[in-house]
Amino acid sequence: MNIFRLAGDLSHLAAIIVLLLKIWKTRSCAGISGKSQILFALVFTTRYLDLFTNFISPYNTVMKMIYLGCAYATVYLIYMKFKATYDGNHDTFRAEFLVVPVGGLAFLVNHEFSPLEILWTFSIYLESVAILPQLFMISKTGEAETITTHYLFALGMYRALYLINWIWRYYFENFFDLIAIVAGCVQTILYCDFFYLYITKVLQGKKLSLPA
Amino acid sequence: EEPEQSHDEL
Repeated sequence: MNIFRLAGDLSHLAAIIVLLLKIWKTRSCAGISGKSQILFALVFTTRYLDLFTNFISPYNTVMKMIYLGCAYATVYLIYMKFKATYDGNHDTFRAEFLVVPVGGLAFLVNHEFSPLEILWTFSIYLESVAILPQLFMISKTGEAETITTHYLFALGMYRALYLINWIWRYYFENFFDLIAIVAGCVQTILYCDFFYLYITKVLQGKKLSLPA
Repeated sequence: EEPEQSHDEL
């Protein structure tokens, strides 16, 4: 465990909790893509099956359980409790266009052709693109609430910090996982445009809105 | 020989 990875994990946790609190406090999930949240719940479910087979550390187990619990709680709030506020008309990204190719790729390119390993690989690939329905929704409505942009920023920071973590691990632990690194790079690149808008607009106190 | 993947990250 190095400082970049810990900061990345905490940034990820902050993102998840900011989103949950936003929905809970405002009693509304307007502007949030339910599809992205379902994809994240699927990512955690398929990746953390090793909770049953492989113990790594108390930290690892607890964090996995928190991520899983929060992901399902978020999906529950969007599709059940505050369903009336869900912006389904704007959440029109076709999630199957992500899940099907990613599933195929996980079958073809993996470390080991075993069920758990394929599911792990699927989760890594899927995570890298799971935010697309949310970014698509923002580009469609042309704006995002400030708190939603904080959520996205924390989520993007988590990925950027993980990239630094992998550079660190490569040099100091001689560790590298090519699948995770390539997917992590793709995921971070998807956030670049958003990072630019966040820094030039939201941090200057302006609302994030895109030109028509 | 490929090292076994441990997946110790979140």
